[in-house]
Amino acid sequence: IITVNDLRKTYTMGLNQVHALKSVSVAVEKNEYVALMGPSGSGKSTLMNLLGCLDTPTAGEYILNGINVSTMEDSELAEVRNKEIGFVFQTFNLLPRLSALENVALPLVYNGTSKSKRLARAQEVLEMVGLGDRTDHKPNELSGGQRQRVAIARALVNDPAIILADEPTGNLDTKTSIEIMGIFEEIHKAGNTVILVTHEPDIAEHAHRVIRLRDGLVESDERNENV
Amino acid sequence: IITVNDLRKTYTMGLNQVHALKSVSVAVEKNEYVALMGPSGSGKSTLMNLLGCLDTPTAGEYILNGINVSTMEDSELAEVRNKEIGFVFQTFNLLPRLSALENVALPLVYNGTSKSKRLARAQEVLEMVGLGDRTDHKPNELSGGQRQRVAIARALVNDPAIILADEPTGNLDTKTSIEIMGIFEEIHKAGNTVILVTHEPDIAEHAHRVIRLRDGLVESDERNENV
Ligand SMILES: Nc1ncnc2c1ncn2[C@@H]1O[C@H](COP(=O)(O)OP(=O)(O)OP(=O)(O)O)[C@@H](O)[C@H]1O
Ligand SMILES: Nc1ncnc2c1ncn2[C@@H]1O[C@H](COP(=O)(O)OP(=O)(O)OP(=O)(O)O)[C@@H](O)[C@H]1O
Ligand SMILES: [Mg+2]
Ligand SMILES: [Mg+2]
Repeated sequence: IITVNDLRKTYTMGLNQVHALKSVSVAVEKNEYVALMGPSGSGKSTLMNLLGCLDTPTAGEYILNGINVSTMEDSELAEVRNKEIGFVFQTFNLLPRLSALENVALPLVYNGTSKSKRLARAQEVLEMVGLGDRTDHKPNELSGGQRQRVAIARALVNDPAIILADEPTGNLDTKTSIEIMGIFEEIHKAGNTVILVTHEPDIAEHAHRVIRLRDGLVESDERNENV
Repeated sequence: IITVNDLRKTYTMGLNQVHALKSVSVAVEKNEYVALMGPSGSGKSTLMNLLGCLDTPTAGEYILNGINVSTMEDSELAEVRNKEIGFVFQTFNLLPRLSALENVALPLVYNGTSKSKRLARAQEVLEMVGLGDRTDHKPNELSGGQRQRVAIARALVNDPAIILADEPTGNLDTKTSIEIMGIFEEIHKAGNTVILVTHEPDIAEHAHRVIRLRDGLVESDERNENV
């Protein structure tokens, strides 16, 4: 479902170049469950942003569902981002003036769902992540872990085929993490593809495959024997 | 060094009241090393913000270094916040238009340190957290774990007597977490007081005492037997 070949991302800062991804080649099948790990600064979020069509590579190709992403029109890309992919950002990226409910309903606004259906669906997903009593709070009226769960709920609201979650449990206590991992398990069992960045081995244990990055390169790519 | 008696914090939202802290009474001695734990939404950041003089309680008293904080003048409070307390925010709170170096040097601007001394000290602390080669990057040109480390460096730059760190390793891989915990160990050995919020038991292991919150109340407060 996802193939990247010799993917590169370089940032230019004045006279310096930062090679965030030097060359990444990876193939992910439909319905795989992949954990992406590696040191701070090794390129995980950069790779996730490219996979989520939120950014374009400096070089290399990205083939999603058989289509070369660089050949897609902007409108086509927007539709893929909205319907096919659910993205949980490492820094949440919630809109500060909207309530939790409105933030979660936003992807449904873009695909033309009726207002009552949007709010009902957003309510449902917020209850799933344990925030049924916080729907009217704005992001600055929520705890760190609650904001993280709103970001997760927003990624799930459109029932996407591919979940890209960048450190989804970084701000969660053990019990809440287990509940969130349970949700990802169900999404995976339903036939969807899950790629999550984590630095916690306990979280990576849930995945079938672990890809490790180091300095913008794939250091290892292994089946998880225990699953 | 820190005493709170029947501390309360209530947020009012329209007709609703959210009791973030219902009643917290705790005493922390000089040179203690405390881990603050508890479920997402239990009041940890709220308590940290009160201890860091970043917010005022709805009721109860906070005595810092023998002085009742509610009796302090604004200028006195600002001086305490700048010189006595180093605060690592759960959501980093870096200034987006300043480089990492400028962000870290900011507390030194407020206490009148000369420019060359500020930049030298900021450079020193950034090297300590492994970011010597990222000093000119702005926050949006840094990875999540790098931003977290800039926030940590900024909290340390003034050599404060009290470190309040709200989930300082949430975005860090294991190796980098160990390096950061090593820094906190040294700060503690130097005679300072460290209070850190974490949801990771491995991180809490470094502390001498673990205070657990649940629903805005202290659920348990115990010595760490293994240390
Ligand atoms: N400004 C606010 N208005 C209303 N409610 C708030 C506000 N800030 C926080 N809260 C609520 O107060 C409670 C405690 O929040 P707090 O940020 O202290 O939790 P926490 O223990 O730090 O959680 P986490 O582990 O998720 O960071 C939460 O339930 C939150 O929804
Ligand atoms: N806009 C940018 N300009 C310059 N350098 C950047 C930019 N964005 C990221 N970088 C650099 O690219 C490298 C990879 O960043 P990335 O965010 O992908 O790391 P990461 O693996 O997600 O790290 P973490 O675990 O800390 O979140 C980092 O060293 C970072 O400093
Ligand atoms: Mg990242
Ligand atoms: Mg918090």
